[in-house]
Amino acid sequence: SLSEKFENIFKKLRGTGVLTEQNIAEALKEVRLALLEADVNFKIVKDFIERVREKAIGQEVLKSLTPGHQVVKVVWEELREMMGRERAGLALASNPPTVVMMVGLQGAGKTTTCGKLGRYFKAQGKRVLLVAADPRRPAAGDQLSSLGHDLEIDVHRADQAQAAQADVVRICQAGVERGRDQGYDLIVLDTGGRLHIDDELMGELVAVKAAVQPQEVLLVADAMTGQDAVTMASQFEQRIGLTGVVLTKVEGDARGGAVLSIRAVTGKPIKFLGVGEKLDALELFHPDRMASRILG
Amino acid sequence: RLRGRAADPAVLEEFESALIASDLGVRVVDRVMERLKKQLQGADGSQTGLVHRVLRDTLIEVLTPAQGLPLESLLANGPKPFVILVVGVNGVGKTTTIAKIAQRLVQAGKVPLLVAADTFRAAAIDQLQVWADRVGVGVIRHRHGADPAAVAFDGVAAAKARKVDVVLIDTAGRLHTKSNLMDELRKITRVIAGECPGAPHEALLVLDATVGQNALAQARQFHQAVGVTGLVLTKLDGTARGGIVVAIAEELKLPVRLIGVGESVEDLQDFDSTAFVDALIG
Ligand SMILES: Nc1nc2c(ncn2[C@@H]2O[C@H](COP(=O)(O)OP(=O)(O)OP(=O)(O)O)[C@@H](O)[C@H]2O)c(=O)[nH]1
Ligand SMILES: Nc1nc2c(ncn2[C@@H]2O[C@H](COP(=O)(O)OP(=O)(O)OP(=O)(O)O)[C@@H](O)[C@H]2O)c(=O)[nH]1
Ligand SMILES: [Mg+2]
Ligand SMILES: [Mg+2]
Repeated sequence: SLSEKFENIFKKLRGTGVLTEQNIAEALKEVRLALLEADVNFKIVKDFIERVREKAIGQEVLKSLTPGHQVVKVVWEELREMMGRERAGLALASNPPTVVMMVGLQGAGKTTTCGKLGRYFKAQGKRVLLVAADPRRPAAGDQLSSLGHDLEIDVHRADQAQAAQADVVRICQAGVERGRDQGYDLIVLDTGGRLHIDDELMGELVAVKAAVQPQEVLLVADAMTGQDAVTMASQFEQRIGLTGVVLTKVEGDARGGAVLSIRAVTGKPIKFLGVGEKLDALELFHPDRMASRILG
Repeated sequence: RLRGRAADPAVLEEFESALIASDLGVRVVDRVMERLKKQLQGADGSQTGLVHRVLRDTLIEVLTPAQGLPLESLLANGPKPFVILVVGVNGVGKTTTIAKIAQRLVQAGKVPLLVAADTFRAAAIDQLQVWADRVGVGVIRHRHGADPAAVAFDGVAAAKARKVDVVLIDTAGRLHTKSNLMDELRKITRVIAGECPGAPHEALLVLDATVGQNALAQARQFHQAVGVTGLVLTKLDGTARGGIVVAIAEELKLPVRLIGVGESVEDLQDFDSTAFVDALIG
């Protein structure tokens, strides 16, 4: 582990008074390696190392800590800072309905997460409407309907005419209108996966957002995402505007450095974690747990 | 005797960053950069064009195990029915890739049969059915929740009876860390082999180009479970480069058969290591 590596690096420094550029250089090398191997974007790593170096240099080595522990402490605090301290989860609007729009790359877990959110809020006594807004992927509407059926949650699907037109804006508008008229507390829009570099499809999301004015726009991202997390997340943030992030497939063994990259470039809170394929596999984000997993 | 000129560290750093950004992984990149510096000894490293050329050659050479036979030659020299098992973690593009391969086979005058062995995920069978109808091929399917090994067995049996050329078996996405699901995959493989000795003739692991270092763990575990014989790298139409295949090529020597470059049924290409390397370093 990183802490153990630090112990070895700093064994020889016991008793020296101050952390110097020299003695923390080796430790910072290990931090860089650990973060890169954890899939944190290399530009984010560079900035992170710089901030840790500035904070650590000149620090008095406290009597109670070894120099190794001290550097770990700085790294840890800096990571916690980056992960954010906002409360995780989703607050529903005081005046219903709350409209939540799910966006992200293909296969990230949006449709499944819609089901999970539905289950989560239904358990709190809320009335939830899921809107099948992906007219492109084969059987996408069937997938959401099947989840809704299992959870006994209503699913709004496009009528024949809308489906034929595949007008996502109209489908979302109709879904939100119905949700509003029929007194739902939460309306979740399941959009189709798309590339952040697809101008037409990103434009479609901008149009949906303008038309239905959601309270939340959540980026659904795969925890195993590599260096591309920065490009992807910054494009979704810049072009669409996000209010939060859901990280999926977290229960695997990916170190999850993508979460740090996504936090760094969007500045938005991680609201939930997907921790399994079943619909009860949804957790609130835990910054400490995530940080220790990234450090490895 | 001619003495080499050192390469500009800024140029080396730029190449190094490009490789890190492409998910090659820091350890692989360090090794590649060491090989590059060795190759540049005695040469004029101040010429950026030369450095680029040597790096390109180095990467192409490292990727040699990844450049294997194309799928068509496997089929041409393989038994009939040629059984392909498609595996991988959740959401990587297995089902869509099967549709693409089926389309390619139909266009080549072959008869594929699809097997809907993902009996777990919502509407997985429906999704494969839609693709089958579009491409014009048959599907062997049971009800949602059925035993996937039973579906795989029926699929292979039907393929033999109908004398089809290729069987494409779609399985549920699963994380390689879930031992019960990996055991299920082992069982599916055993059952297929029981019905058709030698099958699966190709075990394709589908990898998402957006995934980082975890793809190496995926490759190791799936290889251990079913004996992967080929890789498919999907979503290369995005900005991710899938550089992790370099580490997989070095460690597991697995060929990349195909790449996915979009969501339409024709968005499938053969893997070309030269084109792949050019995408990495421009
Ligand atoms: N292991 C695991 N699998 C998940 C999780 N969330 C979603 N999945 C799986 O990931 C795969 C893709 O999920 P979908 O919900 O279809 O993803 P999507 O973003 O809607 O996909 P597109 O609509 O095609 O963009 C499915 O196999 C899901 O069961 C999770 O937290 N853990
Ligand atoms: N851009 C792009 N999208 C792709 C590609 N291949 C698949 N997809 C998309 O990725 C998403 C997931 O594809 P699926 O075929 O359902 O993936 P899967 O591995 O079968 O998913 P599970 O069965 O849920 O594990 C869909 O939205 C596909 O259209 C590709 O090469 N490029
Ligand atoms: Mg979906
Ligand atoms: Mg599938």
